[in-house]
Amino acid sequence: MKIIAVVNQKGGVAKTTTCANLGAALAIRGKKVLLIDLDPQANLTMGLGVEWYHLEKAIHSTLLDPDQAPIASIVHQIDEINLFLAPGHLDLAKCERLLLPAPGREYRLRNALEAVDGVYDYVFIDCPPSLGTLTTNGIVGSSDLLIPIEPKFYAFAGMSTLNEMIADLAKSLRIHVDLFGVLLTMYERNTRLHGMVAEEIRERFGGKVFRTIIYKNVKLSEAEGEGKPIVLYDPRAPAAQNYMELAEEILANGRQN
Amino acid sequence: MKIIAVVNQKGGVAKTTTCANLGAALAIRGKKVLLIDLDPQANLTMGLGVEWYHLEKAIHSTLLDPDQAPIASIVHQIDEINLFLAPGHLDLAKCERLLLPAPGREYRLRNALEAVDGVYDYVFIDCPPSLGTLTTNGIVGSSDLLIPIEPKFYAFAGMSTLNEMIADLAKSLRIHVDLFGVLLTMYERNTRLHGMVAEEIRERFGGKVFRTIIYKNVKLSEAEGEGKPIVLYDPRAPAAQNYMELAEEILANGRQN
Ligand SMILES: Nc1ncnc2c1ncn2[C@@H]1O[C@H](COP(=O)(O)OP(=O)(O)OP(=O)(O)O)[C@@H](O)[C@H]1O
Ligand SMILES: Nc1ncnc2c1ncn2[C@@H]1O[C@H](COP(=O)(O)OP(=O)(O)OP(=O)(O)O)[C@@H](O)[C@H]1O
Ligand SMILES: [Mg+2]
Ligand SMILES: [Mg+2]
Repeated sequence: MKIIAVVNQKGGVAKTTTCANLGAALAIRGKKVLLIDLDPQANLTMGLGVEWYHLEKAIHSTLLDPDQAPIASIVHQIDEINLFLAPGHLDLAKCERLLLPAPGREYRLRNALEAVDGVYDYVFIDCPPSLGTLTTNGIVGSSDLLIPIEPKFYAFAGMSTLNEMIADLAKSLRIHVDLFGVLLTMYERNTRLHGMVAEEIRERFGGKVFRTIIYKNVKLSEAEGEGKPIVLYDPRAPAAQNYMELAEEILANGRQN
Repeated sequence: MKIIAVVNQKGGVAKTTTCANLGAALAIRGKKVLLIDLDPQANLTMGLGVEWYHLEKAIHSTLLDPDQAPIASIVHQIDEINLFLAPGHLDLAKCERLLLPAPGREYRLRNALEAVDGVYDYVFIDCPPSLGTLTTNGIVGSSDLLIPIEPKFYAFAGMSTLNEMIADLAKSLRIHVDLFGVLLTMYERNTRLHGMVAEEIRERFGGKVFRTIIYKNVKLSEAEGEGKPIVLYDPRAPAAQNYMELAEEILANGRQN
């Protein structure tokens, strides 16, 4: 079971969009996929048509009381495909605070995932735009990181900070996390800036950068408003094809390398 | 002295871009402007050409030890205009954690700002994409909120959450914060979605929505890479004109109402 934290502390770089749509694309290709929404803003949950404010239990319940709310008890199936969601919730914000004094607070998600080991082919963890306790749980709970990057100037500054955090975690908690891949997102073809920065990213990360690029496509925002993954909402949209292509690249490589 | 927190917990909606460029535009129009970078990612600081990693003291020093690092001691002037910056720093992330047990932790910035009362015409506080201790300090430290919104489907969901947080703060800390205005950002003219959501935003917030719209313009990302406000980097760029126009609207109205 491949557990992939989708992480980038910069806001609005398509972490959530990538979880929803890569997850859906892999499910359509016959894989069983679990998505975990670790963001108090619950965008992933809303974007898949699940109204978190009506839920009694969600992933925050699991983090605060794993015996009372194991992952299996909070999972929703999405649109009758092999895509499953452990929903986010505003109360995840309380989690950051409540978990702070608890020893082993970084392992809550990891421990909860052991109970579903082998149930899914892929697990994607949608992290919030910060490097706090929630994102730490995402990283510690995963075997690999997928980093979506919008090719702009501070992409690199952000990557150094993220790298340092992972190195610290690896040392202090003695965990091992690989880089699954770097995904260029929100790419606008005719923009010189994107081309320049994308080039630098490929130089720095080499074969770790997915060949597939996710191009800017307003259909993604429409799909999110409809509460559906783009691959179901509009399979012919360029963005749907990009995410299907990314799924193919991942399945072909076994892992991005 | 008008102290305005620029806030929206959603990532990548141009909070930082608005602080830098509205601040610079007002400075060019003769106002004395202080910008405060409350984000551990320090994008505002980098985007104005200040390398936070070389600084001994920054705004985190002020929050942790106001006597040792008053605001006046950390301020940098930007590009020789009447624009001043209290820089951000990665160590702001530690602040969230270190301040958590401290009583009155929400007032740190407010208290520090009292020492520069009347020194500036406008103070803009750039908040991170979250509703934690740093953003709380920004809101409690301000008299008004400016909310940049990218007109997409979850703009409203986000606004409800933000409103609830402010209502809670107002009640528990007995503070009063007005809505300075809602700013439509990253707006793409030929996008039907933006038009639809912008319409709904105007219906909901009425006269609080600035008449000025900030249209999508890649020049903003170029300016950020050069470490300059767009109004200095390329005054003829459409985005520079948008932000000058916004400054005029604010000066004409006294306050957005
Ligand atoms: N390729 C794309 N083309 C056009 N719009 C996109 C694309 N990818 C994402 N978006 C839109 O951009 C916005 C930000 O994307 P998203 O919410 O996935 O980013 P995020 O990194 O999860 O943000 P946050 O840091 O707030 O969690 C969303 O409204 C989404 O629909
Ligand atoms: N009107 C615009 N047109 C084009 N690009 C823009 C515009 N406004 C902002 N940007 C770019 O979009 C990116 C996100 O903007 P910005 O960093 O200001 O958002 P933010 O809300 O501060 O993000 P965060 O939540 O991460 O702090 C930046 O690279 C910026 O240069
Ligand atoms: Mg997200
Ligand atoms: Mg910002």
